[in-house]
Amino acid sequence: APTGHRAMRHIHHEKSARGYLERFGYLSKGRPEMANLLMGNSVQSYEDDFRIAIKTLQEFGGIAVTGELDEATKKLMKQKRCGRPDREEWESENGHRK
Amino acid sequence: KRFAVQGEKWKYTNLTWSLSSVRRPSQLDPGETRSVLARALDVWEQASRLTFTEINSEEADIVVAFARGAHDDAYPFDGRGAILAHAFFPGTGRGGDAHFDDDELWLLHPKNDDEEGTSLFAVAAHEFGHSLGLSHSSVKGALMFPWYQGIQPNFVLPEDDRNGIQQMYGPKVNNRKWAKIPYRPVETPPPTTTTTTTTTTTTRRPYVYYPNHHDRNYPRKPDYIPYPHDPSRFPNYPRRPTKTYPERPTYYPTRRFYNTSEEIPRRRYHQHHPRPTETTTHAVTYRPHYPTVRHEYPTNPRHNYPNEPRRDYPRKYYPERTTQRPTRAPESDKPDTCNTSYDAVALIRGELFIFKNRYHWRIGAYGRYPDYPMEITRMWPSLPRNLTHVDAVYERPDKKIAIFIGKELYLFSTQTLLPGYPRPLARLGLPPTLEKIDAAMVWGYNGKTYFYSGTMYWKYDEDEGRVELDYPRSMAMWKGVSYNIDSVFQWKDGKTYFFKGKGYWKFNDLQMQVENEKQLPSAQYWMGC
Repeated sequence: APTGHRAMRHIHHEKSARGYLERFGYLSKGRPEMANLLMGNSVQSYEDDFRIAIKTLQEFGGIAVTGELDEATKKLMKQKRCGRPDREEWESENGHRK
Repeated sequence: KRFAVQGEKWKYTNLTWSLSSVRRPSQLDPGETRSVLARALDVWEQASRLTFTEINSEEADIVVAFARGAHDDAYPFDGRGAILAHAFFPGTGRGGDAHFDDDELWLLHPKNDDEEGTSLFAVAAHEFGHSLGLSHSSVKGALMFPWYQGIQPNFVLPEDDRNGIQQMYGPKVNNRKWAKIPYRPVETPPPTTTTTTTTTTTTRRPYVYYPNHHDRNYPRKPDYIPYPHDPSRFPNYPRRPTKTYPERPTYYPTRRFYNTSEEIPRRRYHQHHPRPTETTTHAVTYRPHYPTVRHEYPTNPRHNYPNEPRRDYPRKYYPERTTQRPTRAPESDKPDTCNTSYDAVALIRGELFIFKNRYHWRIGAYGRYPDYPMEITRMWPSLPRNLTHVDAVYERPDKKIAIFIGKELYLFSTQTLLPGYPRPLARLGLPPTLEKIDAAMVWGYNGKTYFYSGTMYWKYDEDEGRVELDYPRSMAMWKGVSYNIDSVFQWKDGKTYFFKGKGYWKFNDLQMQVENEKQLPSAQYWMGC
């Protein structure tokens, strides 16, 4: 298990990465409901979604696809870029996907 | 891996653009900036049938603006570095506009890639791709690649981007296949000739199930029917009454002998016990063998003359007013019913309420109620006395009435202000910098509550008491509706109506776009003008 400081930094990196992925359309916003968390059902899928989003970002950015928040991925997230989301698929208010 | 066409595109190929005069770059020369932007547009012009004309207007198709931090859209900038700019897909209003982060170090003529700063030409060419309807491409080296790549001398539009723009608007060469995309007609002034025209009104009024309120005979109680006339529906009628009432006793003017005390007609005390002499008590004079006199003023035998009234008489039934009656403001700002815009429109308890300035109209099944417009504070007295207007009103699913005024929310149970209100908008999860709400409604399509303000809207969770995550979103979702609307509500016909100025749009909930591109006049349909 990682030590205290490294664990905190890891959590901080993951939080900011999650915000980045949500901002640019790789992850949907919001956390799973508490009831599902207690059931233990969506924790695994929550982390799976994150891993898949990282992979999608790495593929889109043309870097090695590892699924991990490695140095190359962090460097890609810090690069200058356009503010529009990369993935424009969204759900309109009447439930139809666009 | 390839370009991505977003789906929305311009209907015409001759587009206009301008550099915003309000949000100009703070560190760059405007003239040189315009020159760089024109070069960036020329990149797309050379590869497609599009043409770009610069105009000096904020109403151009593509308006370029420079801004810092949060700038009234859902995509705030983050200072120098990271996010450089963003643009909106083709559409009305803000559609097509491009925003650049004014905190960045923009280079108008970069010498090489190692130079610190960001090439305005490279970023502008990318953003204009969004303005034309292209999304991000995963091809490294493509202009629509989301990460900044700098620009090479003698720049040529990459093949991936060329394929994308030509798929949407056609190549530069004169090809009959692409002749279907029209050229936007230039507006010309109408000819000055007098002609007689006949117009037919196709305004549809709301269907009224009862006679119009101008008919004095209505509303009225139904005509009295003593018993049902249709024996087929009411077989027990007509029939004799089930109960017979005893005959009421009559007053006998002469004395008689009675068997029981119940038959004795009742008389007043003084009639059974006449006083031997004239007596006046409690403003009543009894005199034997004369009718009783009820005086207008009580008399006091200690006064100098008979029937002198008491000093505390005459007196009014109600005491004199000791407090001052509150003065009402003059009604000089009463709006014209048939020629005005609306501040808010809401369906409350099945009746339509329209708000403007300090007044409101109430429209029921019989049409407009008489004596309206009436001051809002007469219906909701707990609102501030110095109220000038309301921003938005809607009836919540729990039948409470929410009224937005500035940065506060007032919640009423019919006419009573609930404890804990007014509340600031920030308590609902809205941004603290939000000055006001333009409109609010419960959308019947999904039963959710929506708040609209400026170019954004939020979805509000009535159970949580806060707006949902992933909001605000752009008003462009509601296709065809302008920004900064006045009001919105869902009418009994199940359609959603957006109001702005003196007109309204009818919205199709399934297609998520307006049914009429041009606004229809509100007064004729809603006020019965």
